[in-house]
Parts: sequence; C-alpha cells; structure tokens
Amino acid sequence: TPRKEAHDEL
Amino acid sequence: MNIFRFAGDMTHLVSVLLLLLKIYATKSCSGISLKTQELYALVFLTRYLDLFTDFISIYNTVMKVIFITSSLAIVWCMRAHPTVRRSYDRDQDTFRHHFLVLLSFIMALFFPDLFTTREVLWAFSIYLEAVAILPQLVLLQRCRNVDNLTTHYIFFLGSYRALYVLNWIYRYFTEKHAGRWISWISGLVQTVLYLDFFYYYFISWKSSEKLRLPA
Repeated sequence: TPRKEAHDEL
Repeated sequence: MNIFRFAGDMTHLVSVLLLLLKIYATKSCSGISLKTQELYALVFLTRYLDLFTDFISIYNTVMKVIFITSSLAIVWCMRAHPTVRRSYDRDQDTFRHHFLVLLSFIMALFFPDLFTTREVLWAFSIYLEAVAILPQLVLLQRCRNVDNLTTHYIFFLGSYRALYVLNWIYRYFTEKHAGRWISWISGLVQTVLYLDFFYYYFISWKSSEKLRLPA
C-alpha cells in the first residue's frame, strides 16, 4: 500500500 | 529500495557524521544553529513513532535510531556540554523557530493523509523538516567565517532530500508508485530552500575560497 511504502522511507 | 533512496540515506548519514565530527574535533559548535538542531530532533521524534511498533527492516530501524540519538545528542551538546555550549552564538541564532513548529502543526491538522494521530504527526514532521534549515541558513548569512566542516554538513543535509525527490521520480516511473503528495511538495520546497546555498557552495568550491553568503 502507498501508506506503508511511504513509511518505509526515512 | 533504489539507488537514489540509498544514496539519500547515506548522504543524510554523512551529514550527521560531519556535524558530530565538527563538534567533537573542534569542541565547538560555532556557526551551528541550535534551533535547526532542535527542529530536526522534533522531526525525527514525531516521524519515527513507529520505531517500536512496526518493524520494517534492520536497516530501517538502525537508521531511525541513529538519526534520533544523534540529533538529541547534538542538542544536548550545544545546550549542556561545558566546553561546546560556550561556543554557541546565542545572540546570532535568533530565528523564531517556534512559529515554524506552530505553522507545520496547523498545516498537519488541515492537510494530513489520514486524520489519525500518527498520520498527523507524520505530516507534521514532513512539513517541519521542509523549513527546519531556515534558522541555520539565516545564521550562516550572519556568521562571516564559517568553517568548512559546517558548510559540508549543510551541503550533505540539503542533498539528501534532493536525492529523495529523485527516488520518488524513479519510483513513479518504475513502480507506478505515485508516492505521497505531502512528501513530494515538502521535499521540493525543502530542496528549493537550499538552491541559494548550493550556488554559493559551488562558487566557493570552484574558486577554492571560503563560502560566503551575501549579507
């Protein structure tokens, strides 16, 4: 999901 | 993870190491804005709330711990270390950074991705980071002689988010992952704020003179 993807960024 | 994202994280890590080196090697924080360091500590504390709840990868966790602990250590050093604190230019570092915190928080309340505590704080950290460098850039204009380590620190700190923007562009074309517009816009604003500095940094490097921002 875009949300999780974005949260894997620092 | 793509090369731009990894390069961005490594650039960010190098900027932190350069700042720690400058403070440790010179036992001084002259030319460094405590307000920018405080804003960055707040950015990491509000962005990495999921540090203990969501495990993504060893790399992700290690980097978050490094950024949180280093930013807090630098703030502590500049406020409390007997030798370092004396070199803090308190009367030059006068940017009203509380307004940046307030503005970012209001923005996060109105424009979060989801209206949940974690998402609002995440958006707050993204908006705040976009403007966190302002006190440091203002201080740089006021301080005439800034040592090279400090200018390299600012250069790497500014470059990391520019690499993140490239990472989002790359992901957009390869993974069809549109990314989050909050990150896109804030990342672009953050990078644009450095353009002026990047220009003078390049000029000083070419003419191999000290970096001087115009008054």
